[in-house]
Formats: sequence, C-alpha cells, structure tokens
Amino acid sequence: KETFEGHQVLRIVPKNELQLALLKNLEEIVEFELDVWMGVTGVSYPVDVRVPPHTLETFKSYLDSHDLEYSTMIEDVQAILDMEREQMKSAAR
Amino acid sequence: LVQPRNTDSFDYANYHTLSEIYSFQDMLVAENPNLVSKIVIGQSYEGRPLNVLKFSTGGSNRPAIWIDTGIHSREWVTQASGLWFAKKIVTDYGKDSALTAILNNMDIFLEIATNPDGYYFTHTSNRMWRKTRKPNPGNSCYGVDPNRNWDAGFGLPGASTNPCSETYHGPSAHSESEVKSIVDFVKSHGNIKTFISIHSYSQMLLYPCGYTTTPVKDQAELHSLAEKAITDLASLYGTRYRYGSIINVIYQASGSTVDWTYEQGIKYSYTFELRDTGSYGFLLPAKQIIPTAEETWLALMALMDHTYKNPY
Repeated sequence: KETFEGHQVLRIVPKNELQLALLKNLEEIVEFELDVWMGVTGVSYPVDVRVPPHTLETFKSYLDSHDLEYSTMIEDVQAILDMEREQMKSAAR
Repeated sequence: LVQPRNTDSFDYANYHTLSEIYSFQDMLVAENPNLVSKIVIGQSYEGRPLNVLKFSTGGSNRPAIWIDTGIHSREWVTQASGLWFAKKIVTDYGKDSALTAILNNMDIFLEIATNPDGYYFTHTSNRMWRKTRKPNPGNSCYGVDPNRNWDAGFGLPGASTNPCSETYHGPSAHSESEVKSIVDFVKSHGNIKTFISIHSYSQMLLYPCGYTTTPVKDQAELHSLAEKAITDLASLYGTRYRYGSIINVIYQASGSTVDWTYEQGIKYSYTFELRDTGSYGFLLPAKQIIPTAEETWLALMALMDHTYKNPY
C-alpha cells in the first residue's frame, strides 16, 4: 500500500498575473512530481499542491525564487491518513 | 465487525468501503420496494457493477433528475454525501411537500460510486487515487480523468495529453466505461432535465462551459438559479460558495461532464465542489460528512424544485 510519509500540501497564493501564469504550468513541471489538489483559479485565490518529500526543498526554492507566497496546509499527509484509518476501524467495531 | 442490519442503523457519519456502499444500496431497495430500485448501467473496467438508484413513484419515462457522486474517487465526502442523500430522499418523501411534489412527477437517479475501481483503490492501495484504473497501453501510468473524458471540447486545452497526469483526458472521448455507461444511459433515457455531478473540494457551484468562454444560451437562468442554490446552502452553516461558469470561476477544463450533458439538451447541468474546511482539502474529517451533506441537500432541493416548476 502506498504511503505518504513526509508529503506536504502547500497552499500558494498568486499575487499577480505573472505568478498566476507560473502556477498554471506547475503540473507540467514533471520533476517536482506534484499532485495539484486545487488548481489555479485567479489572482489571490489559493492553489493547493501535494509535494513528495524528495522534491520538497527544490520546490520550495522554486517558489521562493519566484516570490510566490506559500504556507503549509498539511505538514504530513500520512498522519492524516492514519487518523482517518483509525477512525474508520473504530467506527466499524 | 458489526454490519448494519438496515439503513436506519447505517453509520452516515463515517466513511465506508465499496462493499458497504453496495450493501447499503441493496438494503435501501429492499426496505423501500415501492420507491427505490437499483439499475446496473454498466461495468467498470475491473468488472464492478455501476449501480444507479432510481427513486420513482410510478409512471413511464418521467422527466428525471440525475445526481452522481464520486467520479473522482479520492473525494470521499462525495460518496458519503450520496449515501446520506439516498436515505434523505426515502425519509422525506411523503413528509416534505417540495420533495414529495417532485417525486410525484419526476424520477431521481443517484449514482453513488461513479468510479468504483478508483474508490476501491483508494481503500486498498492509494488513498490519493482520483482517476479510473484502466491501463494505458505503452505507458506505465494507469487511468484517465473521468471528468476530462466527455465528448465536449474533448482534447482541447484544459486537459492533459500525458497519461501520468491527474487530468489525462484518455485516448478518445468516452473511452472509459464509467463515462460511456452514463452517456448510453442518458441518451437512452432521453428525458433527463437536470444533471448534477458532485465533486469536492473548494466550495463552488458551476455550470457550463469549461472549454470555451462563449456563454451558453441559458447562462442568465443558470446563474440566477446557482445564486439561489448557494444562498440556500449557506443558510444552514454559513458555508460560502462561489458560482458561475466553469471557465470563468475555475479554469479552462475540456471534456467535462456537464458540458456534455448541456450539449445533449439538459439545460440544468451543474457541478458542485463541496466544502473545504481550509485544513485538509478532500481529506475531510468524517465529522464533516453530515454537515456537508445537509447543506448540499438544500442546494440540491433548490435545483430540483426549480426544474420541477420550470418544465421545458
């Protein structure tokens, strides 16, 4: 079973049209191995992407280098999945 | 493990496996034989039945409302809401005057597990799985985005040509049996008046089009009805939705479900993106299921009631 230890979900908010255009191409940058959870909508609207741990630093550097503001929405995806699984198991008992 | 003996003891406040969803459907049919029946409209790629619950008080080929949940398998709150909607329909029929009037004149079709292979895969192998599970010849990546696989602007910008992408449109329109089965059903029925496809998350209610900025001819009515629906939705917990055409509110998306249904003549074609707590995305905690379903139901009622009162 595939697990997601150390995967983070980052919330990025584009401030202008230039940043918006950069974010629109995110999914095509295959080396980051991103999973776009919530896609680009418009300036000031958040974009959520899941980033695997081995590309996290590179991706964050990419965001910094383009002055793209971001916050960490989920610190560790697997921790949430473990909670979800426990909840389902206990509900089924 | 304790299996629920009937749909009253079913735990609507928790997520369920595919087999539990299938069992629920059979229980609901058995308990309400004069109102609910199960139609199998096809098979998934891996051979699972594509079950649709039909809520009908009689008549023949009545005008109908279609609702589907879970075409993107990882959006578990949608399948969970579908279960709640199914129970709500049988509970409220005969008690709620608006729903009773609708069901006395129209049928409701509800597909709860629209992408069963993907849903099973999210429980067994990869919780993040969103697409179908059909292999792509010559490529190691599986699956197609079933919301980019419809014959409406198929293959235009707004879908990926890369089988490894989450928005891969597939080799051809309706290549996925999960999509083709709905296409065949909608065409053979011929009298579906409202089509609602439910996704999560990001709190939006959207209408066609996704592949072109040209407004559809019913835009004004669809827009004002969307406003009414999201106002009703917000009346319960204050959840605020955005609304508008797909391309204007989200982004260019080609080959999407409701663009195809609208082009088939189903005027009231809408797609939902259910609530986002701002913390977990589509990994919504189970305690959010019932509030999500409750508020969404108000919007669904607005859409269904408008359809009933505005025949075309």
